[in-house]
Amino acid sequence: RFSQRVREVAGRLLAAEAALRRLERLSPHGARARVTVEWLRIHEDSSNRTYLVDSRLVSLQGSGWKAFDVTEAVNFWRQLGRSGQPLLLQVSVQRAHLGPRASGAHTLLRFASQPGGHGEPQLELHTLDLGAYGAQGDCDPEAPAAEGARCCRQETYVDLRGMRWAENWVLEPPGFLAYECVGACQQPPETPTFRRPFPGPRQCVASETTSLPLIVGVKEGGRPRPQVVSLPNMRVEKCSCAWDGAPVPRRLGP
Amino acid sequence: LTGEQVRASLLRQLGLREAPVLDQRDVEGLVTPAHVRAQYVALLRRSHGAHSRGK
Repeated sequence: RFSQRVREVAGRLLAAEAALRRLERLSPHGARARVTVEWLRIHEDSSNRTYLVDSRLVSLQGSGWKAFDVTEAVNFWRQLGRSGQPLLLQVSVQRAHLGPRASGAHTLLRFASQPGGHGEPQLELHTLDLGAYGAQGDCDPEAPAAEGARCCRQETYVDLRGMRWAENWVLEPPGFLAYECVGACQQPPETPTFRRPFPGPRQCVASETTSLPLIVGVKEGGRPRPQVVSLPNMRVEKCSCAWDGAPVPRRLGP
Repeated sequence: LTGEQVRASLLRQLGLREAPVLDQRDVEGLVTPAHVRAQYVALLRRSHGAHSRGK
């Protein structure tokens, strides 16, 4: 299912009950199969390459929905949109432990049939318009964030000069703009046919960060010496609304 | 982000348990060599260009 702007995606696969009954006879208890989803990209010169999207072990005795996150593949595919190439996701199944029946693992795991389909894996795209559901960029410095205000990046100055532990130790910088993510995120409506694969609400989180370089004094042989240190993820560059653990769309190639 | 988080990250990066105590006299005459300052400026520039991605 598509909306005009594909932004967030949930992929679902279902193991059919009929296959599970057969597997119980064929497979020892605890047997698992590895289900791998790859993005198959065909280049202009007709050469092709596969990119791993998601891979996980699936219990052959289990049942229920298995969510595979294909967000990255869909985002990259969208960026190639002008080429008119369809999105090709390749699903392969292998037995977790190689044995005489390893090559036949794909026959042990079956996917739910769609009406009129033939047991192919299903791909459901759940999309959100980030114009309404995303973060709004930087907060208005003139207007303090009110309760329930939309997710934004707020300036926060960390003054190292005012901290006793930093005294005579941190030589540069005297302080820095760190920023923080504040505000609320609009929650998508839940429909009876769609159960979110990510638990909990969407939250306003730092989706891109940069490092903070410092010059500190380190003692060597009883005498101090200036040294450069880079602290990762100290400054927020971008805030986004995201489910815990879900990737935030970005413009990058594989 | 709090000062305590900066302190903890700094200690982790330098492999220290405690922040060193440096006297004012120790750092008063301390001059940052040109190559150290150049390294600092290069990292500052790079951090403005390259973002690492969180969740």
